[in-house]
Amino acid sequence: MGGWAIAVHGGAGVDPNLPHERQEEAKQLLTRCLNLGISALRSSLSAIDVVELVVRELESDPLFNSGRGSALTGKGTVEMEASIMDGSGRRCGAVSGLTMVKNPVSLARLVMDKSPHSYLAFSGAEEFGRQQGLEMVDNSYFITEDNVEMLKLAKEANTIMYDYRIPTVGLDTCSAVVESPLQMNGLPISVYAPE
Amino acid sequence: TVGCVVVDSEGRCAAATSTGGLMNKMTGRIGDSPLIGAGTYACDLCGVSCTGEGEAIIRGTLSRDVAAVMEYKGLGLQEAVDYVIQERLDEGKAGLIAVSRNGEVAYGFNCVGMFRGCATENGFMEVGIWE
Repeated sequence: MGGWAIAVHGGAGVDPNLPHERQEEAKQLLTRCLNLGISALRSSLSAIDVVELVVRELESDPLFNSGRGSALTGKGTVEMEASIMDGSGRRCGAVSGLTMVKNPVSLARLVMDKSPHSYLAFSGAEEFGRQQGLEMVDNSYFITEDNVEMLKLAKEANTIMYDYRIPTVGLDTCSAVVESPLQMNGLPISVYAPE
Repeated sequence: TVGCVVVDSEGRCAAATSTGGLMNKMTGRIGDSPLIGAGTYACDLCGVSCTGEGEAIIRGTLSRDVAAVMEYKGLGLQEAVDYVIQERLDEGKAGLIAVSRNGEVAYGFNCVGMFRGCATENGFMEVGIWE
């Protein structure tokens, strides 16, 4: 046996002009989550419990795009989704279209452990979360000033784009909306801006 | 999007991913994160969590492919991650993190940066953003 190991991520596709203090903030959050997971592993928590514990921490911090601080829909609302999978027995649970569940990953875990299904979405998922006694909050809890600003810019640029940065137009990175002839599923590739 | 992958001291792997999706997305849009085999996968060999262009990750069944090339091509964890990032994304941009039952940790991405952190029982620990 090779011992325990853990990895966390907060999203791919980072604006190269991200201010230094934001970079430090992100590193501190990632370090805090790693340490949370490491002490859980040292206390012999199982892998499935540790991934849920760490993702809950990431959902509760507004820095990354999940839970509080989620990207906004074109209507200015939040619709969250999550999934979890246990390699032992390949059990899994997933949820989509959540608007009030404080920690979506915990609802995905309940779908895996307490429901006969592997994926619940929208009102059915929220109803199940309520039945299971999960903490529910108003949709406004998930909306941050930064993201309201971001949505405004996305609308002005008439595009779908990064969840946590305002690409400097013309910057040749995958954060900017680079007009590319490339198509995917019949749409310009720039529509599929990285999350 | 956020994610975590873990292998515990008994060699059991797990993965979890959570997201708000894309800024200015259509209501009702479902991305890769909740799709098992696309944004999230775990089996007895490894655990994987992906982030980036959801539609590209879905079309490439990215997380399952890491496990598949380990299983069928006998690749090691980092080789499998590199192979999938290079060969499965077409023009899409994405990143992923992975652990193996042998206590290894790996990550890969083909765009500008990925917020990530990793640690192993033998004391290795790294937190990074850029290449």
